[in-house]
Amino acid sequence: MELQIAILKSMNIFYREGISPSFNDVYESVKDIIPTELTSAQFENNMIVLGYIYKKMPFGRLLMEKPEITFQRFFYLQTIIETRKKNKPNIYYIDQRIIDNSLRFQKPPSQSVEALLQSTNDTSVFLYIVSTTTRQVNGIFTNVLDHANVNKWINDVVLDALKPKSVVVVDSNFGHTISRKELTMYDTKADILKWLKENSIPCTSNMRKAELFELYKKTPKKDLNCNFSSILEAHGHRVIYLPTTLEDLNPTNFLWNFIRNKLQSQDPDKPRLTNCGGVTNLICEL
Amino acid sequence: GLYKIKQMEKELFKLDAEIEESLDNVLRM
Repeated sequence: MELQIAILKSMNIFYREGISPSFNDVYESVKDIIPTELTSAQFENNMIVLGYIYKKMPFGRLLMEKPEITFQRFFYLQTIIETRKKNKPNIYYIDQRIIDNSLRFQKPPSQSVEALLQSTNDTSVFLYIVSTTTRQVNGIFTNVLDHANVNKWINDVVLDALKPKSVVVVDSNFGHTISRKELTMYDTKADILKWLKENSIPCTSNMRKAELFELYKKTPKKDLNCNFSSILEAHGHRVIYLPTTLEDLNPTNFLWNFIRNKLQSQDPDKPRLTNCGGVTNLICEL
Repeated sequence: GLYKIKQMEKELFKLDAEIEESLDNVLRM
């Protein structure tokens, strides 16, 4: 995040002077703001990942951040800063981490983690919600990260844990990691009906299975995200999405650094979940 | 930790407002 802030500071200096800098100009300028071991090429690559592009303008090319990234950041920061100003704000973070013997506790990849979970028996995902006010953690370990499980967790656990009118922060790519079970004509009529109702598609139990399946087929699946945000919003909470480029602003990173350090200090040579009381105990310790 | 995050949120927000203005200057050229 320090690098990102230094880049923005540097861009601001150039723009104020009416200059459209090159990647290398920004690299040289950033080196004056913070020390960096990145080469010019690595730095340029980092900037591209952060969303910087050359935009063709009547006066030439202009290096700038993609406006959609700037705007997303604005809306996120505006909401979170306003919320923090309130007396005892109820802010929660929903996060998920891969739990395996590597003990890296990484976030699941953007695409479905289904294949990863199926390929090995000792890997699971810890799906949890943490409050930055009460420091409470509520979570589940699961081997099946699908919409049904996530929505059940939201309904059975999260809604109980949340204080009224809470703000829930979720990573932008959270929904992409959750797999969706595709229905086939071999599924039962009840399953198809259940799916249609869960996704608010008008239908009745009097309809024949063929009609219901036709409705399922015609429903554009890409628009159907995991509907956890609509469940939360229906209960008066607000869900805000943390842009991918702002992941460092998620305090859950501190929690996992704490756990990593704790595990390392207990058995620095060969840390294993089994010989250090397990992640659950460490989380409880928090 | 959380204090640092709050500071960074405010710094980014302020910086974005400044850039919005300075970038407009370049775009008007």
